Amino acid sequence: ALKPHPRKKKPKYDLPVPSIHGEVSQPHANSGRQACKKHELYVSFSDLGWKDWVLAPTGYSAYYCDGECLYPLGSCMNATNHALIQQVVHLLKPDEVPKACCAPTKLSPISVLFYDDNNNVILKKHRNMVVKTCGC
Amino acid sequence: QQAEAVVHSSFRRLSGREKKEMQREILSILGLPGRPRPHPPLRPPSSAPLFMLDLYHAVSAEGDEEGNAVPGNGAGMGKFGAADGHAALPTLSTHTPPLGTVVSEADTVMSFVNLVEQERDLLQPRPYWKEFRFDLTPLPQGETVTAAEFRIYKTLTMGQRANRTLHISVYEIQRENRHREPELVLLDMQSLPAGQEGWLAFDVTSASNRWLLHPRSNLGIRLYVETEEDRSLSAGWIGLVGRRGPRSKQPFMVTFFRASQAPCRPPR
Repeated sequence: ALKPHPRKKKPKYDLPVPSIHGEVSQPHANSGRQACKKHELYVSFSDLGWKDWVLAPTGYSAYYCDGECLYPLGSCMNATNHALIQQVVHLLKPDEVPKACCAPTKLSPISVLFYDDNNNVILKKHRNMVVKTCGC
Repeated sequence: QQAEAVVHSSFRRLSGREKKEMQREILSILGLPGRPRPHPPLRPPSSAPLFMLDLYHAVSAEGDEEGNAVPGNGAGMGKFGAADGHAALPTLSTHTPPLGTVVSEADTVMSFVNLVEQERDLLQPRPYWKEFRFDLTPLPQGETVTAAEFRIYKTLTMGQRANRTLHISVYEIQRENRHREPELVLLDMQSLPAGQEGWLAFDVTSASNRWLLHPRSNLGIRLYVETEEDRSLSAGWIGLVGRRGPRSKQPFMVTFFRASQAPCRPPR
């Protein structure tokens, strides 16, 4: 709850100090970097040679965040780790550090239909298993 | 389409090691065993896969709608709310459980191909019957059976009075006796007009529970057909399709499982 003292040593992750009006200074804002955004990497199961093994789905979409966060904690972290740490810092100092934009907002189920070794068909449903939506 | 093409080609641009890592991650997320099916048959029966594909789409659609009722028409549903591709005929029990509860609450659904089929038909003395046996894959870890169905397709046949009522009953073969009839336990029974065509779904939950817990007790099921005057008819003669019928109409069994306790997510 203590207000950070201006003359204090800059924290290791050069946490931007909110200015008097409460806006957060953006060290990377005008460096032309791309803002953090959700990306999709699609893996087709026929590429993996699974076509006559997995009946459905036909592929898997891996979602990930990439790009410069509006509130960068430091460039040494990838977007997801950064989001988790920022989320923790936000919980500790909600007034000073905004919520992380890339934190997953929901876990979704995923199902798969495949043949077992005896040619029986099996449908498996996994609840709360994949991240499809985040704050970006 | 351009954006999709970029996404679709992105995996191919990964290095070999990255592709392997991605493949391992997908196998872990989907809970699939490590390697593809060893030797897929040339022309496997397609009735079960078609049914399961319908189920997959119903379950996936429900997952996206976050808990709404599983879509699909209610009227033609099987006893346990199978998807509409396999609408079953009206059954004796008027009460059909709320649409899809067994399906939407299931964590695993398994369909079993019909391995062995024997019958006593027109060339032998009555009563006529037909037997089916299934190869039940071992029980998935930490899951229990919530429901099981035996599904068989009835086609239209000539020489049948369309409005005549047929009684079809399914029994579990509990013990075989060498020189006498086996010991049978009634599992389910349905009455339908002879002129009806479509999938029939019989509740075999109690039998499948026993088979999965004691695989050796799996002696299969036996099906009888009778008229209202209790006259025995052969299954084939009234149009019930067996293992030699069209691949998309061959009989199969489907079992619904639920995790006994909240499944803990495997550490990744």
